[in-house]
Amino acid sequence: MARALASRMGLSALKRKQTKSFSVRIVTMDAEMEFSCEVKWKGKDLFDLVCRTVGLRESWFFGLQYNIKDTVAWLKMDKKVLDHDVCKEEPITFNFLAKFYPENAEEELVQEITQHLFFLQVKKEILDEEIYCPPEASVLLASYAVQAKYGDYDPTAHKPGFLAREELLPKRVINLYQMTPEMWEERIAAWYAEHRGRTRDEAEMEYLKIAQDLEMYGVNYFFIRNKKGTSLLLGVDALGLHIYDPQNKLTPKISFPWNEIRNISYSDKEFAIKPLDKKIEVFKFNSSKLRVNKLILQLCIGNHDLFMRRRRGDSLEVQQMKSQAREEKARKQMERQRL
Amino acid sequence: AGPKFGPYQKALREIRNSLLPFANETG
Repeated sequence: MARALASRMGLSALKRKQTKSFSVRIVTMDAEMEFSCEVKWKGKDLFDLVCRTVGLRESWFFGLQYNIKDTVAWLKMDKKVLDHDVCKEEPITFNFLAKFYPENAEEELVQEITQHLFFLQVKKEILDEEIYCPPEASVLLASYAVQAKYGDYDPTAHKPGFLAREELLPKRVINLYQMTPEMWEERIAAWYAEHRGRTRDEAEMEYLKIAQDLEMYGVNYFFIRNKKGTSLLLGVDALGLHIYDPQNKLTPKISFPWNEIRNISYSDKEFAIKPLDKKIEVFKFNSSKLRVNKLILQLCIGNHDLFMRRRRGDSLEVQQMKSQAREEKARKQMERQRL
Repeated sequence: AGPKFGPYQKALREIRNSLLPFANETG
């Protein structure tokens, strides 16, 4: 109660401020920045400012995330920034992160900055073990991450021990083997040497092409209970909705592809997935909180929208971006050959 | 979509085999 009151007082104090502005800190995967926002700004005003500052045009994959109690939420574009349930202590902090994932990174991520932000986010999720990654894929991914960071392998510059300070593998993977750090480095370096000639963005794209085949890539998981009260996990991703046994986040028990879903709705805590095929039973479940329901529905709407957009073909904006990216790539390749 | 890990399958198999002799018994 006291906290809620203090938070409300904080908000009214902020709104009373003569300058009519407040400061926000934006944390991206590779930078931190501070902005002064006007009190009347909506989520979209701040989001657009961040995208412009970062130089990102493929903004539809991203969002501004904030922490709320024990969960996360995303800033709504059409709602005032200060009307969100954010901690009002300045600077108000938001994480600029990918909210939606592409079905195919190579086809859909056009700009280098988009690919780079995805690469950094996915790499962190793998190293933090939020995405399960088998040992052999961890080693191959590490070798592409090293290529992206260090450029071509050069035995005269890259002496043994050059990777000693890098975090390259999930701890779980390291613990599965009786291998010294030197032995791991030797293996990663051997594969790194194979990637000669790959530019940073090519190596990062190879990384994403491998990572996107990992079962947990791009899936948002939520604890739910079915009508019988059984604990289950709901997964929301680019392809649809998936129901998992809580002991197995890799293989769904049932999947509902977006194009086979007629309607998704909730009232209070009860969620209902209505399949297109009327012969298939409506799947009803309860999530833990109303706030979680809102987040699930937001992710469903956004992912469904992107799913449909992909099947309609590229917009003019994306066609232009792709043609610019192709020209830029060709120019860089010419430059490299000349050198 | 093609087979899982499509063109990387050979590399992944090689890495898996090279790690095998060092696997913990509990692993």
